[in-house]
Amino acid sequence: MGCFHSKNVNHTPGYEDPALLADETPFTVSEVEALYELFKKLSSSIIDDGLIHKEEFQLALFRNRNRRNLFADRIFDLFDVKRNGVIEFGEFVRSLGVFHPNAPVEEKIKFAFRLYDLRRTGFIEREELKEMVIALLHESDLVISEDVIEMIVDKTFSDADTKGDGKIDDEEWKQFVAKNPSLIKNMTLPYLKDITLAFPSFVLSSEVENLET
Amino acid sequence: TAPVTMNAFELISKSQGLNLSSLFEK
Repeated sequence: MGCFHSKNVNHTPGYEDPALLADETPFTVSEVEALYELFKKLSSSIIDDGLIHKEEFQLALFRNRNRRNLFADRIFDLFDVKRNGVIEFGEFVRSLGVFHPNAPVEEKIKFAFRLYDLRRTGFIEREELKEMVIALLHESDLVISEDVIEMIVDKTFSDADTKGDGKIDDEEWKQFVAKNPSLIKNMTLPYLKDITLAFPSFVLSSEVENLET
Repeated sequence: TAPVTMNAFELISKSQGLNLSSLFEK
């Protein structure tokens, strides 16, 4: 038993104190420690350097390291806050915090907006929406004609772009999500509430005095 | 059938790339 307890645990580069991360996110210290186990697994699946590379992210999502997907790319880019091509532990925890069932809905709405603002202009533009619909169709078995795609995009855009200026801003997006709450359903991962059961952290539990009850 | 009346964002949100639950599968 004692042999598992070590204060000199080798942490990955970019490791951050679980107590600090727990302060900034909806996670408890134990949950952050459990996420560290998941992080170590994901970040060593191809290159064992303690950082999640895009191929490792794709491998975890699709069981295929080479499967490119517009939306997975966007998620990766948003998680990679420093924009250095890899996801560090702190970035991983803070970003996943948005997907926690207890995270504020406003954060989920903002994250989804940034996700769909492909070109980072501060707006979701019609062409971006069309590009995303086409990308979705490519990855599914749905075959829809160009005309119908245009109709779907037009209808959605006119519903969301209430100011009628040809782009959806964050305020319009917020109102649109309020009318269509299912749009951010995928921004909540109920699994995060059970993360300590899935990844019990026997080793790290000795490192932080966990004051949660 | 073609989901003409479907919300485009609703369609997009079904992407497997947005389904992060697979990250937790063992």
